[in-house]
Amino acid sequence: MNLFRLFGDLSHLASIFILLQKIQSTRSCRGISFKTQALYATVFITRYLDLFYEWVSLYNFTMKVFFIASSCYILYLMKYKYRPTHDPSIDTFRVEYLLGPCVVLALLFHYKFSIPELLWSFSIFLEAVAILPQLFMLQRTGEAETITTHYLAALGAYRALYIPNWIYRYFTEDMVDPIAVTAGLVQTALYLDFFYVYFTKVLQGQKFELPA
Amino acid sequence: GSEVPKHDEL
Repeated sequence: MNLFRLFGDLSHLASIFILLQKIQSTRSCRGISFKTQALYATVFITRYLDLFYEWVSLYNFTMKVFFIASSCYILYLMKYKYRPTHDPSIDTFRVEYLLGPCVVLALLFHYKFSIPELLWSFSIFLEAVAILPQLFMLQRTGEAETITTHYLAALGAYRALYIPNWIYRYFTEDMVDPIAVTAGLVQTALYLDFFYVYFTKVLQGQKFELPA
Repeated sequence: GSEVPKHDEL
């Protein structure tokens, strides 16, 4: 464990608490893509199956349980409790265009041809693009509530912090995970546009609005 | 290679 990874994971935790806070305080999931949230739940469930047969650490175990449980809880909130506040007509990204290629990529790139390793690879590729329905929705509506942008910023920071973590691990542990690194770089790159607007507008006290 | 990196990251 190094500080980059620790702060990355804490940022990931923070993003989920911000999202829950957004939903509870506005009593609405307006502006949140159900598709992205469903993809994240899929990512966690397919990746963390090793919970049942592999012990890494108490930290690792607790985080995995938290990410699976919180992502399912968010789906429940969106699908049932705050269902009327979710507008599927703006959440129109076709997720099959993400799922299909991720299945193919997992079949092509994996460390071992076994069910858990294929699912692990699939989850890594899927996580890289899971934010796209959300970013697509943002692009379509052209604006976002400030708290939603904090959620996205925390999520993006988590991914960004994993990059120095990999560099650090390369030098200190001689450890490289090419699949995770490649997918992670792509994932972080997807946030660059968002980060630009976040830093130049939201953090200057303005509303998140995309140029028309 | 056939070596599987340990999946110790989240």
